[in-house]
Amino acid sequence: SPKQRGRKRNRNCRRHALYVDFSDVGWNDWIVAPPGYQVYYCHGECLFPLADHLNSTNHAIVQTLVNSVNTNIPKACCVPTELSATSMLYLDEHDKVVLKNYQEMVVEGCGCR
Amino acid sequence: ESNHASLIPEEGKKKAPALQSRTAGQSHELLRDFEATLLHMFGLRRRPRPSRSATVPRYLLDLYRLQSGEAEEAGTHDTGFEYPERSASRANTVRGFHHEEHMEPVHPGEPQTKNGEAIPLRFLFNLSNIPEDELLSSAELRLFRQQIDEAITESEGDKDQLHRINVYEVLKPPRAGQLITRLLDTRLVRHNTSRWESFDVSPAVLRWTRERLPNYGLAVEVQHLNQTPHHQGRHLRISRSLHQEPGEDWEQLRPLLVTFGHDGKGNPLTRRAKR
Repeated sequence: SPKQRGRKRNRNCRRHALYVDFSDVGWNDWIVAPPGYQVYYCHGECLFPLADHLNSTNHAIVQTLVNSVNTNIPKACCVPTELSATSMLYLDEHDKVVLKNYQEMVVEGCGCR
Repeated sequence: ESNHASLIPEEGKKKAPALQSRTAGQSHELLRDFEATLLHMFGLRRRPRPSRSATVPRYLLDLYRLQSGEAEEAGTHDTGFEYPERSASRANTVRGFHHEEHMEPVHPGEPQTKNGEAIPLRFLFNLSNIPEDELLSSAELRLFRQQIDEAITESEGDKDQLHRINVYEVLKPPRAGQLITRLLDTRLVRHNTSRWESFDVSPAVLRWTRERLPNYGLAVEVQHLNQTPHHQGRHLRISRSLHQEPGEDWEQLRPLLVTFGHDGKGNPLTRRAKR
């Protein structure tokens, strides 16, 4: 049912947004810009990569495949697969202003690996 | 998956859904972890507690807005602003320094001159807080030129508007009134505009930071070509006491040393279009 399918989709590995507004957490006195940080992270299940509808075609082959899975092998992990840079303007502990750029800071995409 | 890849540390992820449901204890703990990761990423030992007097130079704010694509997105790109492409393309860290004002000789109201000749003003910048692993590639000294009142300038000839600005490296500890210097950059300017001038002081700053040679500061000399006394020293904002206009924000107009460096983590500050 669409409802059930919806719930199942949400459990799969995907990118979750978690915005940290620096003024909410009192960091805006030392972080000048940006005003907040879009902290995406990857979370969710990595199911065996066989889509359900395959199950209805070559039934015997799919059953062989699914039943031949070695359960001792650890599941795939839900990890970032594409990252982008971000820069921040902040005051350091000596009241000096620093503009720093960091590669691989923002998660753009997630996947099972 | 390095810690940088997702700023929510591993143990934080499991709490994240709880954060959505805003359980105070967990969200506080999660944010503390997040802050620790952020501080580590910036190479800071503890959370900075800036003093009230801390000023963010407009230049660095503009650099940030242009580099992050924010200015482009907001359509507020100031066309007069020259993005330092060459310096920024080799750096992932830009730092701004104001000079140690308490080291300035106490100024009477008028510029220092000797036999009508301007004498250079010395500026000492404390660069000792630049981390060892940050390799500087360039540095610029930014000086603000204040337009001299129209009424006076119209009555003068062309040559009378010219000032020569010389920027020196101070090579020896200054003795009474005498500076041993080496010229780093020079420029001839007309005093009928107000704008920032950028001087390349990389040779000196790289000697102080990379080669650990003693830093005796920089010296700035402004010569009005026609030696007109009332113009001498009026055009460049290089000292708090000299001719401060009412309501002028000295903190935003004072000389600014900007260093461009790279600490080996991540790519340079090339301008990005906002995603």
